[in-house]
Amino acid sequence: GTEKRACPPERKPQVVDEKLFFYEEWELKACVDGALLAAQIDRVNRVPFTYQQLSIFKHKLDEFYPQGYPESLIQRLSYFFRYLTLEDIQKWNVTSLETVKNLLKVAERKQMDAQAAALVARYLLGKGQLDKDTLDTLANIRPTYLCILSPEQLDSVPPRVLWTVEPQDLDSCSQRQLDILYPYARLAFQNISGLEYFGKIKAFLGGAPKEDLQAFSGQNVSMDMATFKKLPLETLVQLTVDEVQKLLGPHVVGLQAEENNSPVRDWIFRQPQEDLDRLGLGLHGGTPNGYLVLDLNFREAFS
Amino acid sequence: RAAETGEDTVQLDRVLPGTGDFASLAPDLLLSFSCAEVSGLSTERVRELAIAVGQKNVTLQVDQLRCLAHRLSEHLAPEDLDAIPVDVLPFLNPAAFLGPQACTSFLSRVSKVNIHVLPRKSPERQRLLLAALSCRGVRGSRVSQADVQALGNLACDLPGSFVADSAEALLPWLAGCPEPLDQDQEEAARMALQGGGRPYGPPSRWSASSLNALQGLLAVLDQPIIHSIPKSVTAVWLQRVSRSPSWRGSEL
Repeated sequence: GTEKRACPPERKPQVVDEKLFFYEEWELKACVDGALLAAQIDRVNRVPFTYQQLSIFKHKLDEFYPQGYPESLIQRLSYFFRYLTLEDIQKWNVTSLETVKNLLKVAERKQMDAQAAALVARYLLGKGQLDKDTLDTLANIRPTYLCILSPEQLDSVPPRVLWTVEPQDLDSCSQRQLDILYPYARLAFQNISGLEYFGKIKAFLGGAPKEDLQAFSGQNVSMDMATFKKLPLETLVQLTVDEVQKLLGPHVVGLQAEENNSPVRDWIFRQPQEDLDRLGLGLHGGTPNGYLVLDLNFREAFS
Repeated sequence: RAAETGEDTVQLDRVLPGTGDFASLAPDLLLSFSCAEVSGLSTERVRELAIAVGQKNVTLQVDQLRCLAHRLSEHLAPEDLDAIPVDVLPFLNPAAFLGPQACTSFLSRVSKVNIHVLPRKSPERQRLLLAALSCRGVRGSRVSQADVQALGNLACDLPGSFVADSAEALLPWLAGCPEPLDQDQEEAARMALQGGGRPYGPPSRWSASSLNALQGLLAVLDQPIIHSIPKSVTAVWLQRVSRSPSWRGSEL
């Protein structure tokens, strides 16, 4: 069954039309080539092909363009865009804002937020600028694209986009991006306070300075362990045991399970053991009473 | 940013708190409110703002709908549901409408609105579906035609087990759902169609009107099903639909 069968010459199509609907799976694989599909992608979109048939067509196009689809095809993809994956889109060069807008329209309300974000990312990589209309369209999709924007582009994102950010949306952001987003988010949420503010700013705390985290520790925010682990390491290790205890509230017991993992491990190393003992969680690895911590980065200077 | 949004924001900052009647504001101004501004309003003022938005038929962005709903869920009675914009409904917390009367009242409205503004697997959408099933008293994975009608757009999210156990009631509804079926639903639908049960019957007896009725389910057909349909029926039908883009229109 795995033997590759040759296309019977009379079954080789010259045009994409409804006759292909009746082709057996093997015939589609053997007879339809990527060049024909690329040239007549508009016809592919006109016939109500099944998911299985479309999947074969996509495979053919992928074979024909192993380095990614050319922009001339991307511009004409229309509905076929819905069958493309993130990996496909990440190979593209998109320079036309018109193309981006058309494909975003196709993607709209089709559960294609990730593809839409990837498309925008490819466009921006080519130094493309987003106009207000496109940014407004983007405001309706999950902002998973924030981490691919440059500092200047982050500055063009409407503040209301920040209200829809979920913590996982920023998982791939660099420290520099988080450092930019945090004060921007603070500004966006300046008119709310208390737990509502914390709920919103939580996603951005990977860029928070020590002073802000210290302030939260006095506000009964009960930070969850997932958020705590995303705090900037350099800032986190400067927090005292008392501050972390107040910051985590009832979630402080979560430190136990994370004792051997970064960043909790790094934080423990920097705390006096007697302070850790006071938590009653059996955390080990803090600085014993009366000892000093030498920064090994200075080892060469000593020698 | 200042050039693009600053003007509106400054204007709103000045206008929202001092406006006695939101209905007197121009639609453009209502369109540009931010979540921060909503957060600064009292619950009653949020309700007034929502009503004004509904009256002016203003189309809000998802984040605006979400924060309006968040504030409205705090104190909303079933009788208020008719006054607020329908787009806000999918974002309301169904837990605010417990009890047979309140949940039925909420479900009858939310089932008719476009829930596809919410991502399919979003907790909000799942919460709505679970609340709707519980409101209908559905146990297990069998739903009646009346249940499907009552669930409305929410029925598009019923998982494959429901499709398998309630094909007759559910398949015609799924055929019109605007989003593609997920894999689980797709496999269950294909099995049911192949099985030839009601409402479509065996593929060997399908006509052009059966194919028309299948709509979104057409994409899940596989080769064995395609070859079971009388070829003359499919060929004529395909020729007709390929020349008219209307099937794309209905998909959209």
